[in-house]
Amino acid sequence: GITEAQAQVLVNKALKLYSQDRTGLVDFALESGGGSVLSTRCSETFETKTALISLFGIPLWYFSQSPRVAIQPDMYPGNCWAFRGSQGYLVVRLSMKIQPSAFTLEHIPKTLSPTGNITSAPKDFAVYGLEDEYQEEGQLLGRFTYDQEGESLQMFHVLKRPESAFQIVELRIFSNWGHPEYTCLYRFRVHGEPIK
Amino acid sequence: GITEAQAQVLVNKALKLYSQDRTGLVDFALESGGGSVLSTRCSETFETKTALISLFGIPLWYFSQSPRVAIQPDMYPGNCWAFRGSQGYLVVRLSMKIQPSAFTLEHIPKTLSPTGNITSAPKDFAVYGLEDEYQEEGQLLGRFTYDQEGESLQMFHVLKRPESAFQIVELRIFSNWGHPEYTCLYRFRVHGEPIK
Amino acid sequence: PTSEGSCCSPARLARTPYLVLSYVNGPPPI
Repeated sequence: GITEAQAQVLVNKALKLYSQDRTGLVDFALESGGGSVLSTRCSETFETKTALISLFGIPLWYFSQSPRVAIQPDMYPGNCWAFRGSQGYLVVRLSMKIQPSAFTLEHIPKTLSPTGNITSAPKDFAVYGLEDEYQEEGQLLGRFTYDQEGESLQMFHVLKRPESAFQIVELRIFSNWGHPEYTCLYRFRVHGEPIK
Repeated sequence: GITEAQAQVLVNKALKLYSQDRTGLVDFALESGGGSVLSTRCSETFETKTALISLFGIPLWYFSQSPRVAIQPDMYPGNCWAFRGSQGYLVVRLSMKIQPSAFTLEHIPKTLSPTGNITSAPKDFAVYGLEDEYQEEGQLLGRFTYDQEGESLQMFHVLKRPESAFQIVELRIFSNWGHPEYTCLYRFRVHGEPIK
Repeated sequence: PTSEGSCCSPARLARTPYLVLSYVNGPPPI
């Protein structure tokens, strides 16, 4: 058994980590921190033409989430970048040059999905380090699989510490969990060590 | 030792407090609750001309955070008001006239800072109660120091309960933790008792 | 959608109807 004081320490420690963006790790992809989306290569945003913005009853435009939401922290259902099909690309410029050590992929939990499933979640993906944004094949940093039965937030560690440092990374998604029309990317984070 | 039920109560209590804006206290400076930024006196926003907003490849403007973010709850890295140098002023009109009892200053934790330090955090500061926004020297409510080795959220209590109530307060920052160019103010809160 | 391997040349977000934010002069104040 533990004492009340020990339990309080445990709880405080857990809340502290939770309050530190849930990971306690710097996210070098975060837009407000200096990250930016450079390109989505040949993937296209899935335009549903479903969210209509109007003023005084006059329809103005259809709204859809831009790829930038993938490096923004809002995780509410719908605040994802949806690309057509199950193969997508996201080229991100990090806030600084780092030696990447891990990546975090997040999706909404099934409990919050109105459909009861998360078939639009990414499945197999890879991350590459690029020398510049025009490089077509960068250095493979790892191939991973987001598990739809796992936690909402999943972290994937680079197996072999890269020799080079990168300021540009490419997230390549190869498949999703079954959605026939689109894949939703909620948030992608990049962790690592800044070069001295 | 404590029982599982007792531990559960402890956890629920901690989560409840966390969900109540982490303090369980009214923030009379909060913008959405009725607070507003009146002035920054002679401090100037540190313009980096670094965050360029474009549309269809056409540059539109440079974005920088306004002083209003200091009374908004978004605490992600970068969502701070940066003023040039280490001396800054923020004059805030509270949502109602109160007898101030405490102030909260927040900064991002070091663990989330891409630079690994929080030299841009405020250090010595004071809070004054003003009769009106043009008053140059208000009533000193307290002089405090934000500790860069302390918790991310720090609360400072007014030593002597003020006789007067105020609807306008001035936050005066005198120094920071070493950043040579700017100081970043993430969030400033004002707590107290509304007058009857 | 292309198969695994190289994709077409990078299509910058300039062709999309979204406001694009790019950092052109160093990192923002943090």
